[in-house]
Amino acid sequence: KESFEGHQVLRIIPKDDIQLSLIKELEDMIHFEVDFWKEVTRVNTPVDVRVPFHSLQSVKIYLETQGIEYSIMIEDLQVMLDEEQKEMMSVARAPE
Amino acid sequence: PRNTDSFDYTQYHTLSEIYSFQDMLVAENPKLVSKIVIGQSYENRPLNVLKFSTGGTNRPAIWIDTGIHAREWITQASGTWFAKKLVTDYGTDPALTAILNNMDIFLEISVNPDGFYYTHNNNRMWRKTRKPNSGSSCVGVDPNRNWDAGFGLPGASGNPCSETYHGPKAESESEVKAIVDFVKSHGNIKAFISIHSYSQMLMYPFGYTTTPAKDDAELHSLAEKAITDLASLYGTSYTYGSLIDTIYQASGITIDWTYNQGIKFSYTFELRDTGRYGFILPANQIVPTAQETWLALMTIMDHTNKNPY
Repeated sequence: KESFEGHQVLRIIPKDDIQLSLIKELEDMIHFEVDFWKEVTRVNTPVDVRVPFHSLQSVKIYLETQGIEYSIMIEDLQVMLDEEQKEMMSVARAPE
Repeated sequence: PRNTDSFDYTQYHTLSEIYSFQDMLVAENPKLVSKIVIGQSYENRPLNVLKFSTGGTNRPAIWIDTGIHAREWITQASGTWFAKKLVTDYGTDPALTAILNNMDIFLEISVNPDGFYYTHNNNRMWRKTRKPNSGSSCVGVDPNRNWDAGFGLPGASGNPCSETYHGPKAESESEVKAIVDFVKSHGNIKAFISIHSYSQMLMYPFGYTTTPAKDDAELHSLAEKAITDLASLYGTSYTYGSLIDTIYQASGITIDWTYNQGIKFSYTFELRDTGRYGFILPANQIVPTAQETWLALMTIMDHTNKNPY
């Protein structure tokens, strides 16, 4: 199973059209391997991006140097997936 | 679970559990529910559609699908809840009873079963189909960019490694082609509702062009009523509008194709966004999400039933 250990999901809220286009440019930076959970739409509408551990620092620096504010929506995706899996397993075992 | 009453709707389920659920629902309600296999996925899984019908021949129909994007687990879970809701409310809820006495309802709980299986066993974040792409190491096509409506226009990617890859040609994915063939052969589908997550939106055509749909005004006012009814349960706030105005330009999408086929009431939902979990919406929110969405679905289905065209 693919691990998402250390992956974070960042919530970015573009404040103007320039920030919108800068966030869009992130999509084209293939080496970052970011995954847009919630695509870029319009100003003041949240954009959610899953960022692999290996790109975290670079992506955050990119956002910070462009003055784009973000928050961490999910600190470590794998922790959440483990919890989801654990819940499913416990329910599956309950009848036993 | 031995029957659909003991099925746990408050938990996420695997594909095989959903397949079993469908068979149990059919067995328990043989006069109301039947299962149609409309095709096979790339990995040869059956594309099951539940048909809810009280009789008649080729009645006007409503189509609902969930799970075209594999990782949007809340959609398959909600679809399962809807299936049970349809059988429990028929005969007790006057509005649903009136609908089913006049129309059939088709429900495809897992449009993309290969992708869904893959999310359970290999990669929880998988979105696309599982068909390999010739000349690329990247697998899969975005089945919501693969329809023959503005196919390949801006709003989809030509890169097989992109999450929005439109595929080599329209309807290249058997999961899409199966629905296309079904809709065309049926010929009497009056509403088509395709359910996604997560952004809390209700949208109607078009996605590939800014030209308003011919029925824009009616679609808009019905969407407004639907999201008002949805919000009445838990206060969940939705935005609504044409797809291109509400989110962004998207080409080759499901509801643009269905609308162009003459299905006026073509809508797509984006279910709950708590702002904390994204695609990992906790299981304890499945039932509330399904319940509130059901109110909006009923509004659209009721309007469709009362406004024949």
